[in-house]
Amino acid sequence: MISLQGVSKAYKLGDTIVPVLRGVSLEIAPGQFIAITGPSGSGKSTLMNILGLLESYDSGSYRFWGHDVSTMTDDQLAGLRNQRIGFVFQLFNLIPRLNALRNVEIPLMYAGVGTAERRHRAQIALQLVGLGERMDHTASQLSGGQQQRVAIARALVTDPEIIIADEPTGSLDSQTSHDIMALLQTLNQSGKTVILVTHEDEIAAYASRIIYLRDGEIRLDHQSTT
Amino acid sequence: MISLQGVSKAYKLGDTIVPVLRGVSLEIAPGQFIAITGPSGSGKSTLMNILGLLESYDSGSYRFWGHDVSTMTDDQLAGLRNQRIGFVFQLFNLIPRLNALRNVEIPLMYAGVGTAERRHRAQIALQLVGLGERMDHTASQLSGGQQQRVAIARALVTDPEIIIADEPTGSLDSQTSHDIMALLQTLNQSGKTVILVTHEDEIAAYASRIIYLRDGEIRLDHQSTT
Ligand SMILES: Nc1ncnc2c1ncn2[C@@H]1O[C@H](COP(=O)(O)OP(=O)(O)OP(=O)(O)O)[C@@H](O)[C@H]1O
Ligand SMILES: Nc1ncnc2c1ncn2[C@@H]1O[C@H](COP(=O)(O)OP(=O)(O)OP(=O)(O)O)[C@@H](O)[C@H]1O
Ligand SMILES: [Mg+2]
Ligand SMILES: [Mg+2]
Repeated sequence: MISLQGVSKAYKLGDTIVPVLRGVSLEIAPGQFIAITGPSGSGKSTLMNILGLLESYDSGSYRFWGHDVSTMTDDQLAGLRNQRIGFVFQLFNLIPRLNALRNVEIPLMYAGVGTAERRHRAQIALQLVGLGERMDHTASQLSGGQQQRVAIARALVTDPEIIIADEPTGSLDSQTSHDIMALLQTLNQSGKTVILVTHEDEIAAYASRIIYLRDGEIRLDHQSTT
Repeated sequence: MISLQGVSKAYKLGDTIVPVLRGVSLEIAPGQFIAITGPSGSGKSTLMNILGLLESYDSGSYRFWGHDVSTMTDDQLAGLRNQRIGFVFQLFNLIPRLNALRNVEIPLMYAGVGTAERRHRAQIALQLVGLGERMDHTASQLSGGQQQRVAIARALVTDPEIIIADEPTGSLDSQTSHDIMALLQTLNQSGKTVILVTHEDEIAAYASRIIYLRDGEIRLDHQSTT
């Protein structure tokens, strides 16, 4: 389903080149539950952004269901992102002045879903993450952990086949974190692919495959067989 | 040093009143190391903002070194914040287009520190949090954990007597988290008061006093005597 071969990426900063990913290769089959871990600055978010079709790469190849992503137009990429991928950003990326409900409705607007269905699905998604009582709060009227949960609800509302979550429990207390992980586990058991970045061993333990990234390279890629 | 008596706060949202803190009382002596923990949405950040003189409260009293905070002018509050308190925000609040060095220099500019000394102190603060190689990156050219560390460096650069840190390790891997906690521990041992919000038991374990907040009330306030 997802095939990365020797993907490299560097940022240019004035005269300096900052290498960030150095020849990353990995294959992801449908229905896998993968945790990506590694030190701060090792390239995890950059890798997630490339997987989520949000950022380009400099060399190597990325094939998505056999199609070379570098040959796709911006519209094709936007369509794929909207229909196939739910992305939870590390820093949430909510629209501050819109309320939680509106923020979660946005991907459904993009997908052309009608008003009544859109509202209903957004309400369900917010209830699933425990925010039924906060739907009318704007993003700036929510706590850190509540904003994170709006970002999760927004990623799930289109019922995507692939969920990419960059640190989805970083701002959550342990009870709420476990509720969110139980939700992701249920979605994974129903067939969805879940790829999550985490710093916490307890959260990584929900996955059946662990990838350890360091200095832009995969140093460990372990699929448990139990 | 800090004395809160029956402090309450509510937000007004259209016709609804959202109570957030309900009669919070606590005394903080100089040199304490306090961890504040509790569920998402329980009022921790609101409490930190009030302690840090960033937000007002509706009823009760807050005395800072014996002075009633509600009688202070905005200028007096701003002066106190700049000179006595270093605040690490849960969502960092960096200036995206300024580089790390400039972001860290800002409190020193406000304090009237000269250019050469300001630059030197900002560089030291960034080195202390492991970002010596990233000083020229803008906030948007940094990873989540790097941005968090810039926010920490900025809070420490004025050498404040009170450090208030809202989830300072939320975006950090465990090695980097322990480096940051060791730094806060050293600062505490040199006499600084450290008040930190955390969801992680391992991080709370560095403190000698734990306060548990739930639904806007202190449910536990425990000072260990070892
Ligand atoms: N400007 C606001 N208007 C209305 N309600 C608000 C506002 N800011 C915060 N709240 C509400 O106040 C409550 C407490 O928020 P606060 O940010 O203090 O929680 P917290 O304990 O820091 O949570 P977290 O662990 O998720 O960061 C939340 O339920 C939140 O929805
Ligand atoms: N736009 C950019 N320009 C230059 N360097 C960048 C840019 N974005 C990221 N970087 C650098 O790339 C490296 C990897 O960043 P990335 O955000 O992928 O790390 P990460 O593993 O997600 O870290 P964290 O755990 O702290 O979130 C970092 O060292 C960062 O400074
Ligand atoms: Mg990251
Ligand atoms: Mg908070």
